[in-house]
Amino acid sequence: LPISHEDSEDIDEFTKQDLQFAERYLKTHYNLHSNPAGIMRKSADTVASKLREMQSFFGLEVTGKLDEETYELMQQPRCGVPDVGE
Amino acid sequence: YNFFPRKLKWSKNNLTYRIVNYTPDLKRAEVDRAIKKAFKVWSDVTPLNFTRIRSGTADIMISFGIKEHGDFYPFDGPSGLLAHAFPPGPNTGGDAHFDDDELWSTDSKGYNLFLVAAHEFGHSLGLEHSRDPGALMFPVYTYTGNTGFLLPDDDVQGIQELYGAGDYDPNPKHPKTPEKCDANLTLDGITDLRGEMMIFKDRFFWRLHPQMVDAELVQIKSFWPELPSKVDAAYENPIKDHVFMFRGRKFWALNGYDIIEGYPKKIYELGFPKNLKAIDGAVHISDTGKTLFFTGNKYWSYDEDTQALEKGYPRLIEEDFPGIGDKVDAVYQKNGYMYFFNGPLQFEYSIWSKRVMRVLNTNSIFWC
Repeated sequence: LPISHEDSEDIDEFTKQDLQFAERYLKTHYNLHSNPAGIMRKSADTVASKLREMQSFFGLEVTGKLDEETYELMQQPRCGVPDVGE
Repeated sequence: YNFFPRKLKWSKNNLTYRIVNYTPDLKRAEVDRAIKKAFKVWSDVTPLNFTRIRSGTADIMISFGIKEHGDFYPFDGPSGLLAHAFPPGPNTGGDAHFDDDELWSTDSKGYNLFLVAAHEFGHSLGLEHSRDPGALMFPVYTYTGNTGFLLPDDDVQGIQELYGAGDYDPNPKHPKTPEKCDANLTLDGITDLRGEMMIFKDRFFWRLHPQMVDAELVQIKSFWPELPSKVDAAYENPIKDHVFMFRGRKFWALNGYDIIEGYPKKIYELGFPKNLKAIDGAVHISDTGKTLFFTGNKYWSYDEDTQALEKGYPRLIEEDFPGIGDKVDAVYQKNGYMYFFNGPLQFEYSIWSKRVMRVLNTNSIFWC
Protein backbone atom coordinates (compact mmCIF):
# COMPACT_ATOMS: atom_id res chain seq x y z
CA LEU A 1 0.00 0.00 0.00
CA PRO A 2 1.23 3.52 -0.64
CA ILE A 3 2.13 4.99 2.70
CA SER A 4 3.16 8.49 3.52
CA HIS A 5 6.89 9.06 2.94
CA GLU A 6 6.79 12.60 4.20
CA ASP A 7 7.03 11.50 7.77
CA SER A 8 9.28 8.56 8.49
CA GLU A 9 7.39 7.90 11.75
CA ASP A 10 4.34 7.02 9.67
CA ILE A 11 6.22 4.24 7.94
CA ASP A 12 7.30 2.67 11.19
CA GLU A 13 3.81 2.82 12.62
CA PHE A 14 2.19 0.52 10.05
CA THR A 15 3.02 -3.13 10.41
CA LYS A 16 2.45 -5.78 7.74
CA GLN A 17 -0.77 -6.74 9.53
CA ASP A 18 -1.94 -3.12 9.48
CA LEU A 19 -1.37 -2.94 5.74
CA GLN A 20 -3.17 -6.25 5.18
CA PHE A 21 -6.05 -4.96 7.26
CA ALA A 22 -6.22 -1.77 5.18
CA GLU A 23 -6.11 -3.85 1.99
CA ARG A 24 -9.00 -6.01 3.21
CA TYR A 25 -10.95 -2.91 4.12
CA LEU A 26 -10.56 -1.48 0.61
CA LYS A 27 -11.52 -4.82 -0.92
CA THR A 28 -14.66 -5.07 1.22
CA HIS A 29 -15.90 -1.52 1.00
CA TYR A 30 -14.28 0.00 -2.07
CA ASN A 31 -14.31 -2.84 -4.54
CA LEU A 32 -10.55 -3.18 -4.71
CA HIS A 33 -9.64 -6.21 -6.83
CA SER A 34 -6.55 -8.30 -6.30
CA ASN A 35 -5.07 -10.39 -9.11
CA PRO A 36 -5.72 -14.16 -9.25
CA ALA A 37 -2.59 -14.92 -7.27
CA GLY A 38 -4.05 -12.90 -4.46
CA ILE A 39 -1.10 -10.56 -4.40
CA MET A 40 -1.54 -6.85 -4.87
CA ARG A 41 0.54 -6.77 -8.02
CA LYS A 42 -1.66 -4.26 -9.77
CA SER A 43 -0.06 -0.87 -9.73
CA ALA A 44 -0.10 0.93 -6.43
CA ASP A 45 -2.09 3.63 -8.23
CA THR A 46 -5.17 1.41 -8.02
CA VAL A 47 -4.83 1.14 -4.29
CA ALA A 48 -4.04 4.83 -4.07
CA SER A 49 -7.15 5.67 -6.07
CA LYS A 50 -9.28 3.53 -3.74
CA LEU A 51 -7.67 5.23 -0.76
CA ARG A 52 -8.43 8.60 -2.34
CA GLU A 53 -12.02 7.50 -2.90
CA MET A 54 -12.34 6.47 0.72
CA GLN A 55 -10.69 9.63 2.04
CA SER A 56 -12.96 11.76 -0.12
CA PHE A 57 -16.07 9.85 1.02
CA PHE A 58 -15.25 10.44 4.67
CA GLY A 59 -14.15 14.05 4.23
CA LEU A 60 -10.54 13.29 5.18
CA GLU A 61 -7.55 14.93 3.57
CA VAL A 62 -7.28 13.23 0.17
CA THR A 63 -3.70 12.02 -0.21
CA GLY A 64 -4.07 8.52 -1.66
CA LYS A 65 -1.70 7.39 1.06
CA LEU A 66 -2.37 5.46 4.22
CA ASP A 67 -2.00 7.81 7.15
CA GLU A 68 -2.93 7.59 10.81
CA GLU A 69 -6.29 9.30 10.41
CA THR A 70 -7.37 7.10 7.52
CA TYR A 71 -6.25 3.97 9.34
CA GLU A 72 -8.10 5.01 12.51
CA LEU A 73 -11.30 5.44 10.52
CA MET A 74 -10.85 2.02 8.93
CA GLN A 75 -10.81 0.51 12.41
CA GLN A 76 -14.13 2.00 13.48
CA PRO A 77 -17.14 -0.34 13.70
CA ARG A 78 -19.31 0.00 10.64
CA CYS A 79 -21.88 -1.42 8.27
CA GLY A 80 -20.65 -4.12 5.90
CA VAL A 81 -22.39 -2.72 2.82
CA PRO A 82 -19.80 -1.21 0.44
CA ASP A 83 -19.63 2.57 0.21
CA VAL A 84 -19.52 2.32 -3.57
CA GLY A 85 -22.55 0.68 -5.14
CA GLU A 86 -20.68 -0.28 -8.28
CA TYR B 1 -27.70 10.67 0.49
CA ASN B 2 -27.07 8.07 -2.16
CA PHE B 3 -28.95 5.33 -3.93
CA PHE B 4 -27.85 1.97 -5.19
CA PRO B 5 -27.08 1.77 -8.92
CA ARG B 6 -30.31 1.76 -10.95
CA LYS B 7 -32.01 3.38 -7.96
CA LEU B 8 -33.39 0.09 -6.67
CA LYS B 9 -36.64 0.36 -4.72
CA TRP B 10 -39.71 -1.66 -3.80
CA SER B 11 -42.59 -1.38 -6.22
CA LYS B 12 -45.16 -1.72 -3.41
CA ASN B 13 -45.75 0.18 -0.20
CA ASN B 14 -46.88 -2.73 1.97
CA LEU B 15 -43.87 -4.77 2.97
CA THR B 16 -43.48 -7.75 5.25
CA TYR B 17 -40.65 -8.65 7.57
CA ARG B 18 -39.78 -11.75 9.54
CA ILE B 19 -37.36 -12.16 12.42
CA VAL B 20 -35.84 -15.53 11.60
CA ASN B 21 -33.74 -15.99 14.75
CA TYR B 22 -32.59 -14.10 17.83
CA THR B 23 -29.38 -12.99 19.50
CA PRO B 24 -28.71 -14.43 22.96
CA ASP B 25 -27.62 -10.94 24.09
CA LEU B 26 -31.17 -9.66 24.42
CA LYS B 27 -34.59 -10.87 25.41
CA ARG B 28 -36.76 -11.77 22.44
CA ALA B 29 -39.18 -8.99 23.31
CA GLU B 30 -36.30 -6.50 23.29
CA VAL B 31 -35.25 -7.60 19.81
CA ASP B 32 -38.87 -7.42 18.60
CA ARG B 33 -39.21 -3.89 19.98
CA ALA B 34 -35.90 -2.68 18.51
CA ILE B 35 -36.82 -4.04 15.06
CA LYS B 36 -40.34 -2.61 15.15
CA LYS B 37 -39.02 0.79 16.22
CA ALA B 38 -36.37 0.71 13.49
CA PHE B 39 -39.04 0.17 10.82
CA LYS B 40 -41.13 2.97 12.31
CA VAL B 41 -38.23 5.38 11.69
CA TRP B 42 -38.87 4.89 7.96
CA SER B 43 -42.64 4.41 7.94
CA ASP B 44 -43.07 7.73 9.78
CA VAL B 45 -41.69 9.67 6.82
CA THR B 46 -42.97 7.60 3.87
CA PRO B 47 -46.18 5.85 2.77
CA LEU B 48 -44.48 2.50 3.53
CA ASN B 49 -46.18 0.03 5.89
CA PHE B 50 -44.35 -2.84 7.55
CA THR B 51 -46.14 -5.97 8.72
CA ARG B 52 -44.50 -8.70 10.71
CA ILE B 53 -45.03 -12.32 9.66
CA ARG B 54 -43.87 -15.29 11.70
CA SER B 55 -43.56 -17.95 9.00
CA GLY B 56 -42.85 -18.19 5.31
CA THR B 57 -40.83 -15.77 3.23
CA ALA B 58 -41.08 -12.10 3.99
CA ASP B 59 -39.78 -9.27 1.83
CA ILE B 60 -37.25 -8.44 4.53
CA MET B 61 -35.84 -11.47 6.33
CA ILE B 62 -33.94 -10.55 9.48
CA SER B 63 -31.37 -12.86 11.02
CA PHE B 64 -28.37 -13.05 13.31
CA GLY B 65 -25.34 -15.03 12.17
CA ILE B 66 -21.58 -15.26 12.50
CA LYS B 67 -18.66 -15.49 10.08
CA GLU B 68 -19.83 -17.08 6.79
CA HIS B 69 -23.59 -17.24 7.25
CA GLY B 70 -24.87 -18.29 3.85
CA ASP B 71 -24.51 -15.26 1.61
CA PHE B 72 -20.77 -15.30 0.85
CA TYR B 73 -20.31 -11.98 2.64
CA PRO B 74 -18.85 -13.31 5.89
CA PHE B 75 -18.79 -11.41 9.13
CA ASP B 76 -15.49 -10.92 10.90
CA GLY B 77 -15.90 -11.65 14.60
CA PRO B 78 -16.29 -8.96 17.26
CA SER B 79 -16.38 -5.33 16.11
CA GLY B 80 -15.39 -4.35 12.54
CA LEU B 81 -18.42 -5.32 10.45
CA LEU B 82 -21.60 -5.14 12.51
CA ALA B 83 -24.31 -5.92 9.98
CA HIS B 84 -25.27 -5.70 6.35
CA ALA B 85 -28.40 -5.62 4.26
CA PHE B 86 -29.30 -6.16 0.63
CA PRO B 87 -31.02 -3.56 -1.53
CA PRO B 88 -34.65 -4.14 -2.58
CA GLY B 89 -35.22 -7.17 -4.77
CA PRO B 90 -36.40 -10.78 -4.83
CA ASN B 91 -34.88 -13.62 -2.76
CA THR B 92 -32.14 -12.13 -0.56
CA GLY B 93 -33.10 -8.62 -1.69
CA GLY B 94 -34.02 -6.49 1.34
CA ASP B 95 -32.70 -9.04 3.85
CA ALA B 96 -30.77 -7.77 6.86
CA HIS B 97 -28.10 -9.77 8.68
CA PHE B 98 -26.58 -8.91 12.05
CA ASP B 99 -23.21 -10.19 13.25
CA ASP B 100 -23.92 -12.24 16.37
CA ASP B 101 -20.27 -12.01 17.42
CA GLU B 102 -21.13 -8.46 18.49
CA LEU B 103 -22.64 -7.63 21.84
CA TRP B 104 -26.09 -6.25 21.04
CA SER B 105 -27.85 -3.98 23.49
CA THR B 106 -30.81 -1.70 23.92
CA ASP B 107 -28.57 1.06 25.31
CA SER B 108 -24.94 2.14 24.82
CA LYS B 109 -23.30 -0.84 26.55
CA GLY B 110 -22.96 -2.81 23.34
CA TYR B 111 -23.92 -1.97 19.79
CA ASN B 112 -27.41 -0.56 19.92
CA LEU B 113 -29.62 -2.90 17.93
CA PHE B 114 -32.24 -0.27 17.16
CA LEU B 115 -29.71 2.14 15.63
CA VAL B 116 -27.95 -0.52 13.59
CA ALA B 117 -31.27 -2.02 12.43
CA ALA B 118 -32.63 1.40 11.41
CA HIS B 119 -29.49 1.92 9.32
CA GLU B 120 -29.70 -1.55 7.74
CA PHE B 121 -33.38 -1.15 6.88
CA GLY B 122 -32.37 2.02 5.05
CA HIS B 123 -30.39 -0.28 2.75
CA SER B 124 -33.32 -2.74 2.62
CA LEU B 125 -35.43 0.11 1.26
CA GLY B 126 -32.91 1.36 -1.30
CA LEU B 127 -30.60 3.85 0.39
CA GLU B 128 -26.86 3.52 -0.08
CA HIS B 129 -24.33 4.99 2.32
CA SER B 130 -24.42 8.72 2.76
CA ARG B 131 -21.35 10.95 2.92
CA ASP B 132 -23.13 13.16 5.45
CA PRO B 133 -21.52 12.38 8.83
CA GLY B 134 -24.77 13.33 10.54
CA ALA B 135 -26.93 10.92 8.51
CA LEU B 136 -28.26 7.63 9.80
CA MET B 137 -26.96 6.14 6.55
CA PHE B 138 -23.37 7.21 7.28
CA PRO B 139 -21.48 3.89 7.34
CA VAL B 140 -19.68 4.29 10.68
CA TYR B 141 -21.47 3.36 13.92
CA THR B 142 -22.01 6.18 16.41
CA TYR B 143 -24.21 5.81 19.45
CA THR B 144 -26.56 8.76 19.51
CA GLY B 145 -29.01 7.66 22.18
CA ASN B 146 -32.12 5.77 21.20
CA THR B 147 -34.74 7.63 23.15
CA GLY B 148 -36.21 10.47 21.15
CA PHE B 149 -34.27 9.48 18.04
CA LEU B 150 -34.95 11.88 15.18
CA LEU B 151 -34.23 10.77 11.63
CA PRO B 152 -31.73 13.26 10.17
CA ASP B 153 -32.87 15.42 7.29
CA ASP B 154 -30.43 13.88 4.80
CA ASP B 155 -32.05 10.45 5.25
CA VAL B 156 -35.55 11.90 5.01
CA GLN B 157 -34.70 13.61 1.72
CA GLY B 158 -33.23 10.37 0.38
CA ILE B 159 -36.06 8.01 1.30
CA GLN B 160 -38.73 10.50 0.20
CA GLU B 161 -37.07 10.77 -3.22
CA LEU B 162 -37.72 7.02 -3.56
CA TYR B 163 -41.17 6.66 -1.99
CA GLY B 164 -42.56 10.16 -1.41
CA ALA B 165 -43.69 11.56 1.92
CA GLY B 166 -46.26 9.92 4.15
CA ASP B 167 -49.54 11.48 5.26
CA TYR B 168 -48.41 12.41 8.75
CA ASP B 169 -44.95 12.76 10.21
CA PRO B 170 -45.13 12.63 14.04
CA ASN B 171 -41.64 14.15 14.41
CA PRO B 172 -41.29 16.71 11.61
CA LYS B 173 -38.15 18.32 13.08
CA HIS B 174 -35.43 16.40 11.27
CA PRO B 175 -31.97 17.62 12.28
CA LYS B 176 -29.86 19.08 9.50
CA THR B 177 -26.12 18.71 9.36
CA PRO B 178 -24.55 22.18 9.60
CA GLU B 179 -22.81 23.61 6.55
CA LYS B 180 -19.65 25.49 7.27
CA CYS B 181 -20.15 28.09 4.53
CA ASP B 182 -23.74 28.90 5.47
CA ALA B 183 -23.94 32.73 5.49
CA ASN B 184 -26.08 32.56 8.64
CA LEU B 185 -23.81 30.13 10.44
CA THR B 186 -23.69 30.56 14.23
CA LEU B 187 -21.41 28.61 16.58
CA ASP B 188 -21.73 26.98 20.01
CA GLY B 189 -18.10 26.92 21.13
CA ILE B 190 -14.47 26.89 20.02
CA THR B 191 -11.36 25.45 21.59
CA ASP B 192 -7.85 24.45 20.67
CA LEU B 193 -6.87 20.84 21.23
CA ARG B 194 -3.19 20.06 20.90
CA GLY B 195 -2.66 22.42 18.01
CA GLU B 196 -5.94 21.73 16.24
CA MET B 197 -8.99 23.92 16.47
CA MET B 198 -12.35 22.38 17.34
CA ILE B 199 -15.41 24.35 16.37
CA PHE B 200 -18.67 23.14 17.92
CA LYS B 201 -22.07 23.39 16.31
CA ASP B 202 -25.10 21.34 17.40
CA ARG B 203 -24.11 17.66 17.71
CA PHE B 204 -21.00 18.15 15.58
CA PHE B 205 -17.63 19.79 15.61
CA TRP B 206 -15.25 20.71 12.84
CA ARG B 207 -11.59 19.80 13.24
CA LEU B 208 -9.41 22.46 11.72
CA HIS B 209 -5.73 21.65 11.47
CA PRO B 210 -3.40 24.63 10.90
CA GLN B 211 -1.91 22.96 7.81
CA MET B 212 -5.25 21.91 6.35
CA VAL B 213 -7.54 24.17 4.36
CA ASP B 214 -10.59 21.93 4.64
CA ALA B 215 -12.23 21.25 7.99
CA GLU B 216 -13.38 17.76 8.92
CA LEU B 217 -16.89 17.43 10.36
CA VAL B 218 -17.24 14.91 13.19
CA GLN B 219 -20.07 13.98 15.55
CA ILE B 220 -19.24 14.82 19.17
CA LYS B 221 -20.49 11.40 20.24
CA SER B 222 -18.20 9.57 17.86
CA PHE B 223 -15.19 11.22 19.52
CA TRP B 224 -16.40 11.31 23.11
CA PRO B 225 -19.39 8.95 23.58
CA GLU B 226 -19.83 9.99 27.22
CA LEU B 227 -20.19 13.70 26.47
CA PRO B 228 -23.60 15.23 25.80
CA SER B 229 -24.48 15.54 22.13
CA LYS B 230 -24.14 19.33 22.22
CA VAL B 231 -21.81 21.68 24.11
CA ASP B 232 -22.27 25.32 25.16
CA ALA B 233 -18.62 26.29 25.49
CA ALA B 234 -15.12 24.84 25.53
CA TYR B 235 -11.56 25.92 26.21
CA GLU B 236 -8.09 24.41 26.46
CA ASN B 237 -5.64 24.86 29.30
CA PRO B 238 -2.43 23.94 27.43
CA ILE B 239 -0.30 23.86 30.60
CA LYS B 240 -2.46 21.12 32.09
CA ASP B 241 -3.12 19.62 28.63
CA HIS B 242 -6.80 19.61 29.51
CA VAL B 243 -9.81 20.64 27.48
CA PHE B 244 -12.91 21.69 29.38
CA MET B 245 -16.37 21.30 27.87
CA PHE B 246 -19.50 22.89 29.25
CA ARG B 247 -23.12 21.88 28.84
CA GLY B 248 -25.78 23.36 31.07
CA ARG B 249 -24.70 23.22 34.70
CA LYS B 250 -22.16 20.45 34.09
CA PHE B 251 -18.62 20.47 32.76
CA TRP B 252 -16.11 17.83 31.73
CA ALA B 253 -12.31 17.82 31.68
CA LEU B 254 -10.70 15.84 28.88
CA ASN B 255 -7.20 14.64 28.27
CA GLY B 256 -7.26 13.85 24.56
CA TYR B 257 -9.94 11.21 24.06
CA ASP B 258 -10.30 10.46 27.75
CA ILE B 259 -12.62 12.06 30.24
CA ILE B 260 -10.69 12.71 33.42
CA GLU B 261 -11.92 10.81 36.44
CA GLY B 262 -14.18 12.75 38.75
CA TYR B 263 -15.99 14.56 35.93
CA PRO B 264 -18.56 15.78 35.07
CA LYS B 265 -18.59 18.41 37.79
CA LYS B 266 -21.05 21.22 38.39
CA ILE B 267 -20.15 24.75 37.33
CA TYR B 268 -20.87 26.05 40.83
CA GLU B 269 -17.79 24.05 41.91
CA LEU B 270 -15.78 26.64 39.95
CA GLY B 271 -17.33 29.32 42.12
CA PHE B 272 -20.26 30.36 39.95
CA PRO B 273 -23.59 31.07 41.66
CA LYS B 274 -25.81 28.01 41.97
CA ASN B 275 -28.56 29.61 39.90
CA LEU B 276 -26.29 30.04 36.86
CA LYS B 277 -27.72 27.75 34.19
CA ALA B 278 -25.01 27.69 31.51
CA ILE B 279 -21.73 29.08 30.19
CA ASP B 280 -22.02 30.67 26.73
CA GLY B 281 -18.34 31.02 25.90
CA ALA B 282 -14.94 30.45 27.49
CA VAL B 283 -11.39 31.40 26.54
CA HIS B 284 -8.07 30.84 28.25
CA ILE B 285 -5.54 33.66 27.98
CA SER B 286 -2.10 32.03 28.15
CA ASP B 287 -0.22 35.26 28.93
CA THR B 288 -2.19 35.97 32.10
CA GLY B 289 -3.13 32.42 33.11
CA LYS B 290 -6.73 33.61 33.37
CA THR B 291 -9.81 32.11 31.81
CA LEU B 292 -12.73 34.32 30.86
CA PHE B 293 -16.25 32.89 31.07
CA PHE B 294 -19.12 34.59 29.26
CA THR B 295 -22.67 34.15 30.57
CA GLY B 296 -25.54 36.22 29.20
CA ASN B 297 -24.43 39.87 29.06
CA LYS B 298 -21.72 39.42 31.71
CA TYR B 299 -18.31 37.82 31.98
CA TRP B 300 -16.15 36.40 34.76
CA SER B 301 -12.41 35.95 35.17
CA TYR B 302 -11.08 32.70 36.62
CA ASP B 303 -7.53 32.41 37.91
CA GLU B 304 -6.22 28.99 36.89
CA ASP B 305 -3.39 29.18 39.47
CA THR B 306 -5.55 29.83 42.51
CA GLN B 307 -8.49 27.97 40.91
CA ALA B 308 -10.92 30.67 41.93
CA LEU B 309 -13.06 33.32 40.29
CA GLU B 310 -11.49 36.75 40.64
CA LYS B 311 -13.05 39.44 42.78
CA GLY B 312 -14.89 42.27 41.05
CA TYR B 313 -16.68 39.95 38.62
CA PRO B 314 -19.05 39.50 36.87
CA ARG B 315 -18.68 42.58 34.73
CA LEU B 316 -20.72 43.72 31.74
CA ILE B 317 -19.41 42.50 28.37
CA GLU B 318 -20.39 45.76 26.67
CA GLU B 319 -18.36 47.84 29.13
CA ASP B 320 -15.06 45.95 28.84
CA PHE B 321 -15.32 44.72 25.25
CA PRO B 322 -17.11 47.56 23.47
CA GLY B 323 -18.34 46.81 19.99
CA ILE B 324 -18.80 43.07 20.23
CA GLY B 325 -22.45 43.16 21.30
CA ASP B 326 -23.93 42.04 24.60
CA LYS B 327 -23.53 38.30 24.27
CA VAL B 328 -20.93 35.79 23.18
CA ASP B 329 -21.70 32.49 21.42
CA ALA B 330 -18.08 31.34 21.21
CA VAL B 331 -14.63 32.84 21.66
CA TYR B 332 -10.96 31.98 21.11
CA GLN B 333 -7.68 33.87 21.25
CA LYS B 334 -4.74 33.90 18.87
CA ASN B 335 -1.68 36.13 18.41
CA GLY B 336 -2.87 38.83 20.80
CA TYR B 337 -6.40 38.95 19.46
CA MET B 338 -9.61 37.57 20.83
CA TYR B 339 -12.18 36.43 18.30
CA PHE B 340 -15.73 36.83 19.57
CA PHE B 341 -18.60 35.11 17.77
CA ASN B 342 -22.03 36.65 18.11
CA GLY B 343 -24.65 35.25 15.71
CA PRO B 344 -23.39 35.32 12.11
CA LEU B 345 -20.67 37.86 12.97
CA GLN B 346 -17.15 37.50 14.26
CA PHE B 347 -15.29 40.35 16.00
CA GLU B 348 -11.49 40.51 15.99
CA TYR B 349 -10.63 42.27 19.24
CA SER B 350 -7.12 43.45 20.06
CA ILE B 351 -6.22 42.54 23.63
CA TRP B 352 -3.46 45.18 23.59
CA SER B 353 -5.37 48.15 22.17
CA LYS B 354 -8.70 47.00 23.66
CA ARG B 355 -10.78 47.64 20.58
CA VAL B 356 -12.44 45.82 17.71
CA MET B 357 -10.08 45.73 14.74
CA ARG B 358 -12.24 43.89 12.21
CA VAL B 359 -15.76 42.58 11.83
CA LEU B 360 -16.00 39.37 9.83
CA ASN B 361 -18.61 36.77 8.99
CA THR B 362 -18.69 33.81 11.35
CA ASN B 363 -18.06 31.44 8.44
CA SER B 364 -14.81 33.19 7.58
CA ILE B 365 -13.18 30.97 10.22
CA PHE B 366 -13.47 28.29 7.50
CA TRP B 367 -12.10 30.57 4.76
CA CYS B 368 -15.55 30.76 3.16
